[in-house]
Amino acid sequence: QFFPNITHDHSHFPNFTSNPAWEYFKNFTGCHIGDQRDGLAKLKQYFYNFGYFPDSPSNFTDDFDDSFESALKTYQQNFNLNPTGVLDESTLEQIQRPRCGVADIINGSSTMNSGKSSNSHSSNLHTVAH
Amino acid sequence: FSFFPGRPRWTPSNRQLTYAFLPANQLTATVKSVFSRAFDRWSAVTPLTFKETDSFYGADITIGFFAGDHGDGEPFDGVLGTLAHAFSPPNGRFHLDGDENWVAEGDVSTSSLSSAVDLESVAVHEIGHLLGLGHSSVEESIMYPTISSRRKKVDLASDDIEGVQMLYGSNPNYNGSSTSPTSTTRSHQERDTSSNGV
Repeated sequence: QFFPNITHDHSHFPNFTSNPAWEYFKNFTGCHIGDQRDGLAKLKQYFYNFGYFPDSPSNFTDDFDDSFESALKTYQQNFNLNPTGVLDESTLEQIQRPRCGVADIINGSSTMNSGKSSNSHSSNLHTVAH
Repeated sequence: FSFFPGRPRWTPSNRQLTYAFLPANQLTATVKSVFSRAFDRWSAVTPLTFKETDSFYGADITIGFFAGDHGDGEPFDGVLGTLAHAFSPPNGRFHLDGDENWVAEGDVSTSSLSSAVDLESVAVHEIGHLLGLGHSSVEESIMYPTISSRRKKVDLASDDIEGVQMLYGSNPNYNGSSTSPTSTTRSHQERDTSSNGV
């Protein structure tokens, strides 16, 4: 869908909202280790897609466990957020932003912020096609 | 800046790269010119050149808009979310989500659509991947992974330039400053619109 002329009348297009799945993530505000929330497995899938999570998607549960906290902290470091390991507002806001589909960590390799220090996930992160 | 594992890049014998658009997309000249401008930003700072060709299957870089599952194992997800992806050298595939509300011309920040996405901004970012750059944590850089809707961000930052020049060296004509004569104006615009979020 192209809008070459910004002054074009868009009124005949539907009023889109953000991607529903990613919008849903804002329901996890304040979630931290030890919590269990419906749909948290979807957020793990998000982290998996972008290279932060070592587990296979078939193993995802709705538990906020150690490995998810570690992945979350890595993500927060990469995006210059306070690495609290908690799903705070600023982290969820960042997660909901439109982004490039290329993973941030590929084969455990990243020189974003987290890559400058040791990363417990780095030996067994999944490989993505890119 | 970062590189893909193994630091893949186009070989020294292939510095004049060709690109082609998926014929089925039937893109207009206006849309094609957006990609041309995006390529120019990278060639301004490197010895690489980019030339459009009609031969889709003979091109080094292939550009296509696709919706949903398009066969590479990385399906697109509709409006916003994932906008595009590109592969590391020498693969050359550059895919954009056909469901996005792309803006190819004009001031994207004034779009009446909250989900409007600036095509040139995304193109400049993905070309960075095509050349071998990974993502960067430097928020001002082109290779930062996220971009808000209705935001234009097309000028290479020093982080981007340092990264790509580590792979290919510098363009002899590059003067070491901005990649755009209007960068000051654009940076101002970016600050004005960066709080839009999604």
